[in-house]
Amino acid sequence: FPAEPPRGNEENDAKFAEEYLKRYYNLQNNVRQSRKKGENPLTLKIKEMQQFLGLKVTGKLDSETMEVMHQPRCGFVDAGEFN
Amino acid sequence: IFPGNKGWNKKELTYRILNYTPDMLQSEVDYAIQRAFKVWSDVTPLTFTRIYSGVSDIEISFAAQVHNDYYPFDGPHGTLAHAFAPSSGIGGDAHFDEDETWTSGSNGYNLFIVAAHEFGHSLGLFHSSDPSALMYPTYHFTEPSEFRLPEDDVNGIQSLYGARTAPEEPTVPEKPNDPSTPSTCLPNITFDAVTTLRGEIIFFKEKTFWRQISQNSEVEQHLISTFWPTLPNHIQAAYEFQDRDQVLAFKGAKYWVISGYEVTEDSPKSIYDLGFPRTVRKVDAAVYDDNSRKTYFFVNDNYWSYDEQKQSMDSGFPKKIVDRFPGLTKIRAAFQKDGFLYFFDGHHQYEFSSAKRRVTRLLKNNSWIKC
Repeated sequence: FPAEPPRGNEENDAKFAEEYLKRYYNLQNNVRQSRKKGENPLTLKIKEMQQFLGLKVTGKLDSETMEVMHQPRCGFVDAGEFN
Repeated sequence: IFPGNKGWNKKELTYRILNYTPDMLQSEVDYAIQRAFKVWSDVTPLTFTRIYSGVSDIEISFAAQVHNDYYPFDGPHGTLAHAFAPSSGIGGDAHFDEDETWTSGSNGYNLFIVAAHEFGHSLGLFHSSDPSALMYPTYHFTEPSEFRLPEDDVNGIQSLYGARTAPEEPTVPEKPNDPSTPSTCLPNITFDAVTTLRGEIIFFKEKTFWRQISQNSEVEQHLISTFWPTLPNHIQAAYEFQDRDQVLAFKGAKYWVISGYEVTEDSPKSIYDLGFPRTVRKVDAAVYDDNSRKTYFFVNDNYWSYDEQKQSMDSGFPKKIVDRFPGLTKIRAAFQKDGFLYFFDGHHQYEFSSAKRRVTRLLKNNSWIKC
């Protein structure tokens, strides 16, 4: 079995991104189910993350965004509450 | 900085190393931690004193997975470390993920680099959105001996604690021939960047540059700030593109355009506008090659090819330096002269024929300079 899910698969990318955004951008649980009027919370968090990291703000999990998400990093949250 | 947190209200801080990683010698850990604090004490009035018992301001520990702070680590890779903003209790403490492989070199995660970042948090700095800053959230290896605290981090920490006051204020203006200024005649001289400029050769080193106007003239040495007040010190790469009468000078994720002899008003610009991915945090060297009519950018052991006509990066890059430039693996400075490329790495200079695709001569680093 592969140690990590293969990269470049849309489903895996979405799951990985969701976990990443929960950890560092205070994305709330069940974002896929909580879609109401307006933009998806996941899209908003992707945009927030892209803006913070100086990436092109697309709201999409493009290759550059995924590449940065996969980089090793500091565990301090970039947004949300500070305890 | 952290919202609502103005940092420590004292200048003399203590730290304690609670435990060690088995990945490194204890003396290596001690040294990495000490150096990481020095990064911040060099530019502020802060002092850091190690204590061995009692509770310090900044408690340093290695731990894996759940470790009693509600921020569990996640196994190898991913999150490497975290630290808390200044306050009592857990405030200021820095935790390093023991599931990582820690090192004093580059094979694994360099403890000095990660600790320097975490101590930024311990002192009150939040993450930076400047990709060349130490406080940018993602890890980027830099050779510790070449590490210099980027400007964004200096500005951040000095906004909290002020600048370090020098023991003595200089009474005369700074001159390029001060005793601390490097001399080109030293046999082991290295350069930060080299470029041609309207027929001259410019060698950048720290806050100065040498200007070799012609082969027969004596070299001139100047402060960068005297010639180009808006250009930073410690330029890391530079190249001339004669068709536009421009020199591009690089530092971190920014570059400055010198048009003729003047720095353009829209400088600095972002290297990402040239087509670099965000994983690139600095450029080691750059050169325009007349033979292939391409600009080459060198980053670690990779290179990119840039098309000046299309003003875009060629596809299929980066590639390994050694694949296009046999005999070379890393390039720290480069320039082109009389159809040859000249590459600098450490104390070596290589003359490279782009047409023959091979190194044709090995030269001394200071061979172009008449002292």
